[in-house]
Amino acid sequence: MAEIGKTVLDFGWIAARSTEVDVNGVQLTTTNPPAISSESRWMEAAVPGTVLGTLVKNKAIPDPFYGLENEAITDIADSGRDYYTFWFFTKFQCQRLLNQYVHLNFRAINYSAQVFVNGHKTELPKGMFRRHTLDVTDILHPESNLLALIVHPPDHPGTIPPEGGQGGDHEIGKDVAAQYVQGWDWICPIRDRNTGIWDEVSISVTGPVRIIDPHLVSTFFDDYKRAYLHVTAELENKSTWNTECSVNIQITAELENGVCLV
Amino acid sequence: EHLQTENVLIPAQGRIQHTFKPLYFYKPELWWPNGMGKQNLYDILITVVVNEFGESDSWMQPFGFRKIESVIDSVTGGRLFKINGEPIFIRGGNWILSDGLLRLSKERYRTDIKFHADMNMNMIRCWGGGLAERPEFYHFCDIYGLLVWQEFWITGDVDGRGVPVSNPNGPLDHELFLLCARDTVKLLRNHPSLALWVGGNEQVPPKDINEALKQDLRLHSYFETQLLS
Repeated sequence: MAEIGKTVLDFGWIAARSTEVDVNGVQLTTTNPPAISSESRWMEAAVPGTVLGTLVKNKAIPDPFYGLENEAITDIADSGRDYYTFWFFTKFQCQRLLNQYVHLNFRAINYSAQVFVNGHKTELPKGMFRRHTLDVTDILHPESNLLALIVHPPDHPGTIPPEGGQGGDHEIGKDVAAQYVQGWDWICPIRDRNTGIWDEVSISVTGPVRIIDPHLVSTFFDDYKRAYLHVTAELENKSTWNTECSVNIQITAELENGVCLV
Repeated sequence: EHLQTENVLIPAQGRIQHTFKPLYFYKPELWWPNGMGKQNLYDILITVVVNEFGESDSWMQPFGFRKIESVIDSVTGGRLFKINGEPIFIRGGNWILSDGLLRLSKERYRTDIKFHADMNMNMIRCWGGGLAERPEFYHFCDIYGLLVWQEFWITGDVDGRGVPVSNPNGPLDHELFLLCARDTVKLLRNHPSLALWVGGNEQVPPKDINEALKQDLRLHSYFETQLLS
């Protein structure tokens, strides 16, 4: 039975270079789920993290921040974007109740991706600094669920001139992404341009109504003796009927020695 | 005085914006930057209970009562800050990110930010060529009293300067930039350590992006009445 709340999916991830995977996302999340074995090219993945982080974790490349080892790592400008386009895969369980809704949340992916859940595909739009929330309620299985993503690097990874410089050849500035990855005067270039699922992945279970992005603002009067807290939140009704609900707000402060003011 | 319940009706498959009646506090414990006082935080818990279903969702966030004022000094051209009415001498450093492979663990954030506090700093500036830092970064800045100057993803070197001039109109997709900016603001806006949004590093964003950011980040007209401070 699923409890209301969020579960972070930060373990059990595996990854493989897309050019070394022969099946598609539907197959990966239905008939051909991948596994690590002596014959497979799949490896333990760093999620959240980057492709380069996964490769370092598996000692497939040297640590780029040790000595001059970064010079030994293939730059995306030389390899092409496909070289750093990676599949990521994991499994998760979520046994929801009637009238419960489940969302799959990505807090940031660099740069674009296609997501597959139990054979269902969703195209994630571009952009390094945006969240993605997918309603997966109707496609979940009561037992194990299969999740796969193919993550693509920024559209304009650019090239690094021999002399280095501020942001390489500046191509990365065409995308909405971190710009330091082409190197700066004090930063070595990041060979995969930080491609990956670089922030939290989670599933959240709610009832018919869910809370979205509350906003808290305080105002002060009389030399800070009086204050007001102004709270606004979006509420989304997932159900197919008009819903009456009560919205509660409670503010607590820990005074001392574990004593709380409610 | 710090517990409130309100009833709402939400249409089928609809989305509403609900504003609570303002909650009154008498002499709240204020949040102060490192070196000026305690970093007092209140836990804000919002829950939704649906008739004939029960608890449907909940949300919790530590929150600090503080007021930040910032103006450009007409004499020196420098930026002045006041926190809770008190002037503060900013001692800060530049932050790119803590790890080039984006291994952004809570423990790494906690250690790095506590180190800044231990150095008696009170502000971290997140450079526009780096990241919009993650909520855990801001959480530890809340805890240790580091104000944050957060820039959007524009740098002079990549957007507007260089030989030849590179990307003078910024990223190709301005709507995407603004969508990311709006989403980032919603992700981070409740942290008391968040002091200032800045359009970019050493360069203003393209005119349409800059205007849109100014428009979206302006003080809501509700807070501009004379009745409110």
